[in-house]
Amino acid sequence: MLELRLVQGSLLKKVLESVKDLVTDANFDCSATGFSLQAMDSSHVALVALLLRSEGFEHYRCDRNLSMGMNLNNMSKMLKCAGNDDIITIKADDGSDTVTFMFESPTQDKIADFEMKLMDIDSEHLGIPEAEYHAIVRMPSAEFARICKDLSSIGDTVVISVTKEGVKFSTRGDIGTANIVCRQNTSVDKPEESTIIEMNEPVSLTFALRYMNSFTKATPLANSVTISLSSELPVVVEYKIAEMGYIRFYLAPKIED
Amino acid sequence: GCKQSTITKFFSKL
Repeated sequence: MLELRLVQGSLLKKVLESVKDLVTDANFDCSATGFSLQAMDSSHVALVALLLRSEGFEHYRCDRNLSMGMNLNNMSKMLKCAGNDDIITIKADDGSDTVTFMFESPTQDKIADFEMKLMDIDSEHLGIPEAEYHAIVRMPSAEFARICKDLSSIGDTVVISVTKEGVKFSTRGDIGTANIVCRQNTSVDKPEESTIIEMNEPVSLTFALRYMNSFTKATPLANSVTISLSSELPVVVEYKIAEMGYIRFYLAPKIED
Repeated sequence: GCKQSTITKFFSKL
């Protein structure tokens, strides 16, 4: 028996919007720790890892570990029927091939339940090693989204370089080149508007902008985004989900032939 | 030119 009651149902709606274009089908895993997902895109270039900790739910009952295979497009269709202020409860019985999403309006005057068919998905979990990153950049998520969108109108790939000068996003295409440098800026009043660059070593990596743009669909989840770079590893683009957990996107770099 | 690598090159299956 599984019953997870999320008062801020809009978080789940936003999570789905941020992953449904990257991943078609995925297993949601439910355990005492929380509600989680790990999935790769079909070409195995990007990986998404989501965690919503059990403490973040108003009610969290998960009698045994359960993995529920869902088509994310269908799940998104159902969650779009929930109001932004609705409380969302996810329910499933042991051995059932369906999951139920219950939506309650804040004033309790409207209660809806949507039952969705589950599916069997063969998915392999990958071990994500703890890593020391050469550089970690924290910046406003809207700024990062703007940069990725702007650069993708010029080129297909972005070179992200961190030096003591700041973080540079560069692209080149048929019509020309573009470079955007963001410097550390902690003087702003609001911490979520600051840009903080921690650099152990200079690093420069190339990534496909198509994936970066897809990750920025998570922008409504957090004011800040953290970009962790190391020359031997996929970049990690992390959006913290307030008091609940995170959504992390891993993207494999483009490597010189 | 640059070649796209994959996640499975870096992270192994559990």
